[in-house]
Amino acid sequence: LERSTNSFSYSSYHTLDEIYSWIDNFAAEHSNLVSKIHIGKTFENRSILVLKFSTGGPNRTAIWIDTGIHSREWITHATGIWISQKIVNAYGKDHVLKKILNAMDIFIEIVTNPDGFAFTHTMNRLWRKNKSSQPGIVCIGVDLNRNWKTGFGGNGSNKNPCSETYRGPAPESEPEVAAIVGFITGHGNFKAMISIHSYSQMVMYPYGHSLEPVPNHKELFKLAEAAVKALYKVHGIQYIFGSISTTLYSASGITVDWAYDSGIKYAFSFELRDTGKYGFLLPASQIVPTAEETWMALRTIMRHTLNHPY
Amino acid sequence: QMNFTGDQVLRILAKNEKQLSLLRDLESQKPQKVDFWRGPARPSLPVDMRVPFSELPSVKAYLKSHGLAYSVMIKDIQVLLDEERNAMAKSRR
Repeated sequence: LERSTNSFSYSSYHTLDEIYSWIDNFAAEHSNLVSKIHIGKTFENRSILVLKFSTGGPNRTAIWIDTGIHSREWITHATGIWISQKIVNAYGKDHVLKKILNAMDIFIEIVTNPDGFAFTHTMNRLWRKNKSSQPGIVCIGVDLNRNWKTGFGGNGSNKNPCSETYRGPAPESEPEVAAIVGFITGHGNFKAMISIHSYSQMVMYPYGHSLEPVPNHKELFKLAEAAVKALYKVHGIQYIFGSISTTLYSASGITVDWAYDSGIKYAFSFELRDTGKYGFLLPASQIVPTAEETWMALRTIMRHTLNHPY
Repeated sequence: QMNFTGDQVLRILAKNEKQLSLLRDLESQKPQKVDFWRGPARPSLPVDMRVPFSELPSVKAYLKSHGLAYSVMIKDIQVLLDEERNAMAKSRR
């Protein structure tokens, strides 16, 4: 049987192998717009892959989206897949998207924590961290959303390797984080970075490690508000928004704080559905509605990024 | 696959910072036995935590003894996991 993305079910969850196979087919089928980039290897030597959506041109400004840094948040990977498909389907029909892609590139890392994700399918569905180990330490894994340089080791991260929020031995000690840092720093022209989590229905911006408002606080607040409004219009799902430390909790060494301090002004973190019935076990029937509304919020941020160059 | 039969997710609504602190203490006492799905952040936000079946009596007693109100968000995690696995298998077929 010939495999293709047409036979892929976007309304069900998939294993790492299935997603990687889909990525191969997807890039092959849409080679005019999509390419697959290998940005590194995980602790367990799995490939770290990123999809690049580009209409051409060297070193364009770019938008980064990552899903699944916490491996048990399956709705995020599924949303990343659906959104990737949406981009190729909507390009040419959606004038906003067309404008964005005619000027900027979009990068999507669908499985940001491949080792952890594989582990959720084989051993422990509720695994959150990666799978790295250190000699003499019994507990395995680092919380990849506590391993970034900005605020590393501060409030809302843990030095205990057995904690779910273990920060790791050093900033960027984890290959999954180092690969992204290397890629984004090497590229040098990212203007937005959006990291997608689940669940509690929020759109947030820096800082997580400090209660201090960022210099662009007002603009980010308004943009988060606009994103949440766009999301609400799709299925009537309400999100709250604000800075991470004032909306959710203090968290140090996180992706979007690093992004902001690295000069990426439009740094946002999403917490997708749901508010408390299924948690990380959101039924597959909610994948498409979740992705549809998330797409509108992302589109709002991407459009703003295009229209407000800096 | 690890089995989560009887594990529950409890939703706690802390009234104030002191109660949140009691929940944080619970994590530091038993980091491997209590798994926060939504950590103790602020009184306006609920706290969700997965509690293994074997720890349920002691954790519920801890919550009760400190006047922390809770509800059961997920009664048996394994039931949901079985449904999820079946749905994946069906989709694959």
